[in-house]
Amino acid sequence: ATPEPVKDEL
Amino acid sequence: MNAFRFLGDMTHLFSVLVLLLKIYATKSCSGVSRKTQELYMVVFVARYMDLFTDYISLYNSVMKVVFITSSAAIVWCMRRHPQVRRTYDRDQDTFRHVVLVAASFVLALIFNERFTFREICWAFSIYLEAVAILPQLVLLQRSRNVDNLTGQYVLFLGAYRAFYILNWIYRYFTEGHTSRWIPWIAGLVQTALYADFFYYYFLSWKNNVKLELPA
Repeated sequence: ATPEPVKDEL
Repeated sequence: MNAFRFLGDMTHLFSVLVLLLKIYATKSCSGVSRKTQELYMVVFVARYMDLFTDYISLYNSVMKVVFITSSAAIVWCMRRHPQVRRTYDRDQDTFRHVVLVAASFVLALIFNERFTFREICWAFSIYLEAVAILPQLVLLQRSRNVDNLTGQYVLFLGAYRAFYILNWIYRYFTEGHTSRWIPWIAGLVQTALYADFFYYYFLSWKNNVKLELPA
C-alpha cells in the first residue's frame, strides 16, 4: 500500500 | 519546512500570545468569544492526537504542546478565573457552535483521506478550524467597540491560514502534486470568512478610526 503521506504540518 | 509555513506558524503563535496578553494584562476577556476558544481547543486536540505516537520534529511536537496548552489555558481563564470570567460577554456570545461541531463531524465522516479514526479526526479538525472563527466574528459585530488587542488577535489568526495557502502552493510546485484538497478547500473557506474583517480592519487603520464591523 502506498505509504500515507506524513502529516508534517501543524 | 518553507518560509510561508514558518511565517504561518509564527503568525498563529503570535495571535495566541496576543490573546493571552490581552486576558492576562487587562484581566478581561470582553470582546472575546469563549465559544471560538472552545472550538479551537477541540481542533487542536482532534488534530494533534499523533503527538504521542508520531515524532516528526522537535519543532512540530513543541508547537503542538504550545497550541493545546494555550487554548486550554484561555478556555480555563474564561470559565474559571475569578476576575476574567466576570468580563465574559455571555449574552452576546450566542452563536450555536454545537452546530459547527456536528456539521464538521458529519463532513469528516463523508470526506476524508481514509476511513480511519485518526484520519476522520484530522479531517474533522480541518473543517472545524475553518468555521471556528464564526462565533468571534459575530461577537465583534455585536460588541460595537473592538479593542485593539482583540482586533489584532483576529487579524493574525486570519493571516496565518493565508500564509498556509501560500505554503501549499509552494509545496505543490516543489514537492510534487500531492492531493491535499481537504486542507486546500477548508483553508480557502477559512481565509474567505476573514475577508470582510480584513476589509474593515484596513479601513479603520487607513482612516485611523476605531475598528467597527457593520451589524
